Amino acid sequence: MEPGKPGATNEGVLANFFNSLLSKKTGT
Amino acid sequence: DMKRIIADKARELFIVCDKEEKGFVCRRDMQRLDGELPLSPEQLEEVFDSLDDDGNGFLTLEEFTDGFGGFLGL
Repeated sequence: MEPGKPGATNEGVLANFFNSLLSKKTGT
Repeated sequence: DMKRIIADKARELFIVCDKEEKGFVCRRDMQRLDGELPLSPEQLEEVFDSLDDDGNGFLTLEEFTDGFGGFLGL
């Protein structure tokens, strides 16, 4: 995977979103 | 029960997006996450579009839970 690549998959963005939400949730 | 655990977790995450607990997330709610999450406004828009299954501009808990299940590979 190459982050920041224009053709980054939708799934990658979704995974990033959920991962970020999860870590935000556990971090607070 | 795995389904229940996922639904509970999805609900917790949904509330992070739906701060006023309206029961749905709109595009504006999503854009407010810019700064809180390491995603660009374009990426947040992309997430919204892919989760909003029926494309009506409102992201329900059900759609959110489906997306979350998909993310977990279910």
